[in-house]
Amino acid sequence: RDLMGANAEWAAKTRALLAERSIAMVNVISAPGSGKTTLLERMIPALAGRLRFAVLEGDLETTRDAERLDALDIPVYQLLTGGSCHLEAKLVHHALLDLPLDDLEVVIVENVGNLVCPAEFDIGEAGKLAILSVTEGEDKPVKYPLLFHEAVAAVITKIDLLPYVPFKLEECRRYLAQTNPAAPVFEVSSLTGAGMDAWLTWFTAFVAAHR
Amino acid sequence: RDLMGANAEWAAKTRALLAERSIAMVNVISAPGSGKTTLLERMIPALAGRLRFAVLEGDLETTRDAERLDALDIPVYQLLTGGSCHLEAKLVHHALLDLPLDDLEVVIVENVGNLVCPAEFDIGEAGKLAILSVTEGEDKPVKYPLLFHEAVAAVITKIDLLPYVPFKLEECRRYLAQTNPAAPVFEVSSLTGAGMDAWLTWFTAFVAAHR
Ligand SMILES: Nc1nc2c(ncn2[C@@H]2O[C@H](COP(=O)(O)OP(=O)(O)OP(=O)(O)O)[C@@H](O)[C@H]2O)c(=O)[nH]1
Ligand SMILES: Nc1nc2c(ncn2[C@@H]2O[C@H](COP(=O)(O)OP(=O)(O)OP(=O)(O)O)[C@@H](O)[C@H]2O)c(=O)[nH]1
Ligand SMILES: [Mg+2]
Ligand SMILES: [Mg+2]
Ligand SMILES: [Zn+2]
Ligand SMILES: [Zn+2]
Repeated sequence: RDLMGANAEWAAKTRALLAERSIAMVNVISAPGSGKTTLLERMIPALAGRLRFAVLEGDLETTRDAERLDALDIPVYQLLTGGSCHLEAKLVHHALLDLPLDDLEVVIVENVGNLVCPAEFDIGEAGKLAILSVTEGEDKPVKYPLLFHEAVAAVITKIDLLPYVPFKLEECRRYLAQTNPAAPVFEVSSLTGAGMDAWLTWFTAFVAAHR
Repeated sequence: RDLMGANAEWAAKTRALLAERSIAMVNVISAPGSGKTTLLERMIPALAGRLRFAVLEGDLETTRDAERLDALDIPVYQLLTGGSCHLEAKLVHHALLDLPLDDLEVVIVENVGNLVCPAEFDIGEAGKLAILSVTEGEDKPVKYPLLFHEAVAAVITKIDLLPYVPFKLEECRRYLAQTNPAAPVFEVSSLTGAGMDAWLTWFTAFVAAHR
């Protein structure tokens, strides 16, 4: 039985559902602890006046991330895999059906913290966002290429730590460019707010173009 | 066909092989960029006078980590999975057969950077070492519990960054203790050398007890 084929069918159903409702969905993927949830905690309040958001929060265990985002006064749905290392299209599709789709413009999916498997499973998104923190090392785009190759944009996070870590920013940008010449690269700090405006401007334009 | 059963058989073969040669093998597991390779770059020169090491280096792509460890003048074998998110016992067993086993006392396996899947696959190790950096957040032991539950010890890395990150050390230690009361927890910095002596003392004792 073709498991990847079955996944692709559910992803297609999801694309049809979102197109029908003019909703843009993004699939946020990174290693554990790169700062996905914290980035959403900054992005959503900054944009909530302009765009109606919901979040599908994927984790193995606990509802901690969903609880953090729930505090932002938007619909949040926690998907618990119990051990599976990535979200699949069928699970995401059914979760979407439980959201107030008539009142939404953007759905953000925070995938399970994992630089490997999530990139292999299309969940019907308009685009994947690759998140990489300066603490992880500049070589991640070449050591875990699929995600960075497929992403529509890359966000380098925690740039407030640059003075204290050996991270080679230019080398990282070079690896990102070689893996994916088309994807823009943003540098942000969720702590200080540095780089946030440029990132929010691009994100808003991407959403508008994909609804 | 029972894939997990087949894996268990190869793990058993590996345990027999290592027991026969009085070799202790440890399986180092963590998220991408937690500092596994850098920790080995500090540990191995510090102990190479006392113990004969080899490393099996697991990655999806590139030989970067193997090249870094090769510079330490020990046998290093790079395992490339090409996309698979964890090392399996059969692959590790065949790699071991290519090492100079008669001249070794310790084999360190650096698993694929992934907090989820590697912990599910016994590769015949004497114990798993869970690595977690202060930049990833204190909640990782409860959000990705299997690894921390099964580890014989946990090493909290990059403690030189503590002044600059929101990491709650005591909360992290509490989660580690609740997930695994028996496993000792070490705090180290590969950059400054802080905590390294205590960690090396424990590691040396663990190896001696499992050869
Ligand atoms: N210094 C600094 N730390 C940050 C920044 N953003 C997030 N962090 C910290 O990084 C750690 C992990 O942040 P999270 O947002 O929970 O990371 P995550 O990617 O959602 O983690 P998972 O969902 O478990 O994969 C926390 O301790 C955050 O406070 C930043 O811009 N600068
Ligand atoms: N500040 C600080 N940075 C560190 C420390 N140890 C490692 N790093 C940095 O963390 C980044 C990742 O280190 P690696 O040792 O390559 O991490 P890894 O876990 O082997 O990564 P993968 O094999 O790709 O999963 C690099 O930029 C290192 O220089 C430390 O103790 N302190
Ligand atoms: Mg999160
Ligand atoms: Mg490494
Ligand atoms: Zn997986
Ligand atoms: Zn896996």
